[in-house]
Amino acid sequence: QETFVGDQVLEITPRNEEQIKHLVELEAEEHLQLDFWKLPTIPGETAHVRVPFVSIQAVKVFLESQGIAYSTMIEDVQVLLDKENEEMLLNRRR
Amino acid sequence: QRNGNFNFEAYHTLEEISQEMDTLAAQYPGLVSKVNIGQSFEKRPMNVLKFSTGGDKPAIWLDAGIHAREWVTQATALWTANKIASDYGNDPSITSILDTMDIFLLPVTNPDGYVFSQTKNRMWRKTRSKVSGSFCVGVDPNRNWDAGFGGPGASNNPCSDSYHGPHANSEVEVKSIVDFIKSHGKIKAFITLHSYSQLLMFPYGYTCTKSDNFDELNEVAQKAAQSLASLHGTKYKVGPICSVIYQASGSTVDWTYSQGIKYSFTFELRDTGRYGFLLPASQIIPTAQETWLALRTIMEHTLNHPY
Repeated sequence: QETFVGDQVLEITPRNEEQIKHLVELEAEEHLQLDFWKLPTIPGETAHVRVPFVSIQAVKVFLESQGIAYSTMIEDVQVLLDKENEEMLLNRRR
Repeated sequence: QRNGNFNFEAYHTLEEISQEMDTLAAQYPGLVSKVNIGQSFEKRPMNVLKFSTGGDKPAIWLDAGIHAREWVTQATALWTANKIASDYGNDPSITSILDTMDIFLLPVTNPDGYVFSQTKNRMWRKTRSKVSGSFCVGVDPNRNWDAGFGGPGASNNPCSDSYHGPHANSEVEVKSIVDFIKSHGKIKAFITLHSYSQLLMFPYGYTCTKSDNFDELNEVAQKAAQSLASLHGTKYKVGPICSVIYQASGSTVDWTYSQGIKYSFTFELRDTGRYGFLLPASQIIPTAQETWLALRTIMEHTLNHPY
């Protein structure tokens, strides 16, 4: 089973069309293995992307260098998944 | 919280969902039956619950879980199935809907993806079909419909999560629904359930131009979102897919609308903005309860505005 230890979900708010273009370019970088949960299309609207642990530094550096605002929506995806698994096991026992 | 042995406050395996569908059909034999409309790529059955009081009636279609990882949608669909069955004969609104129309409900639209998300990769969104010439697996089934297929908002890269597939209806899961809808011929409303960030949308997704029925669809959706919000205060954003979230070609409700199904809507259920697809199971029931109010509003409108 694939694990997602250290993966984060970032909430990104592009200010203008140019920043959206930068995010689209970022998405096309296959080696980063980004999983866009909500694509960036409208300035001011949030985009959400799951960033694998190995790509976090590169992505954050890129966002900061382009002046694109972001915050961390999920700190560690695996922590949520572990809770979900525990919940499922508990419910099954019930 | 419970009905028999089934716990609605939990996420379940495909087998458990299938058993619950059988239980429901057995519990309400004069109202509920299980109809097979095809098989998935990996040969899992595509089973629909049919709610019918008999006769050859027009119908409303509901489906959930076309994107495998959105588990709260499959769970909401099953809760909804129980609600429809138990309210018939007790709730005047659902009784009059079912006296005039049938309801078809497909709780797991992408069974292979659902199983894969439960056993191998929780983030899996696509089907599990093999793509010729690529090591990547699967197609985004919500980009695979014959409506602006291959246009903006879908990827031609088989490794992308929004890969549209080699051609429209290439996914057997999509084709099975297409064939069923066409052969039925009297579907009057088509509502598809996704989950992410509280949206209620209608055509178009492949283009940002307004549909001919924009005003009416917007009015119905606004009313449905108000009903939904009345229970727990969950705020939904309402509008055409293209302007509310992003341009997306080949989507389900664009195709159903092109087939003349005027009341075509797509929900993105609550994620609360904190959990994405990983909504805690404790929120299944509140999500289903509030969604039901919106679904009922759309179904009532469909009943009262025959076309």
